[in-house]
Amino acid sequence: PESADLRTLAKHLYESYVKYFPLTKAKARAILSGKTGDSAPFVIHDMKSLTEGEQFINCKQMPLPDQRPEMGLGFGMGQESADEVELRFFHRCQFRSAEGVREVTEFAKSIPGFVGLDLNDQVTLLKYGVIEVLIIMMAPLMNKDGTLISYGQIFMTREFLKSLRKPFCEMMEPKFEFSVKFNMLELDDCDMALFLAVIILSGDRPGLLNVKPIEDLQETVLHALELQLKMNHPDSLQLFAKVLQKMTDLRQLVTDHVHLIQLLKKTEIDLCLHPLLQEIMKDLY
Amino acid sequence: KEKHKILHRLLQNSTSPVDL
Repeated sequence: PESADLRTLAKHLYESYVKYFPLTKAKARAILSGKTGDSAPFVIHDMKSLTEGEQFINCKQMPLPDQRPEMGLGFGMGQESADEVELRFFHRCQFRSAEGVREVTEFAKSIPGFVGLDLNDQVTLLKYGVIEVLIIMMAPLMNKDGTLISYGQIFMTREFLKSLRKPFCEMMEPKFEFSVKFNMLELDDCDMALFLAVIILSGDRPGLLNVKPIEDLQETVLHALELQLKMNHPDSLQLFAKVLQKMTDLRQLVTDHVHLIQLLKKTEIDLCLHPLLQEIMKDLY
Repeated sequence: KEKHKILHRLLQNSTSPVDL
């Protein structure tokens, strides 16, 4: 009966994962391997294709993060500098990240027992967990050559991201290095759903008021993840341990990411950080 | 609580992308 409960929990978390995250690993891998019936994603590999990619997305009514009329949309203007295009791209990434935070919050609320926790602890778990979750969610969208963005409609090359000016060029490379290794574990969407819940329910986040109920919840999800990995990957030795080890790498990735954002805030005059992301990153590490 | 206004709001209600 106990393992039946753990299977029910796995199924529940998988269902909410599919409900709240629009681009699953299964869909992303199908796009990356050209196995969808739809057309291939638009490829961004230089500044010109970046501007064209923006046009492609605007045609599909994606809201712009900054709609000041004097900024224009950059079409056919010619005089717009690469700096401006890069900054606008960064703003779009922030807008998407804020939307990602909303998705992760809804997923967290669907974890049995989460909304029963002290509200301040729910905030702390999200504040510390959400960037880790967003980085894990990026992995299925990436391969060694680039990443899907805009819900899989666009593929942006790793070389292009490396060619941006400092420190933008340093933002994604560590995530590619992590993702290429993480993808070798070959987790599927159900494995991912359980792993994300384990990350969110970390009882060692700074400032938690009531650790015990969080640890109890995490323990149950850990059992469900262990069982899931044994059943789904019977030939993959020590997979459970390997997956858990990734949590250490994740914390370092987040620390480095937050430091880069803080550096950006100092060096880029025109940079405005999304209020939700500001809230999360303030006094984080 | 004031420091994490938006997170509180997201936790207590569903917020549409437009509100963000």
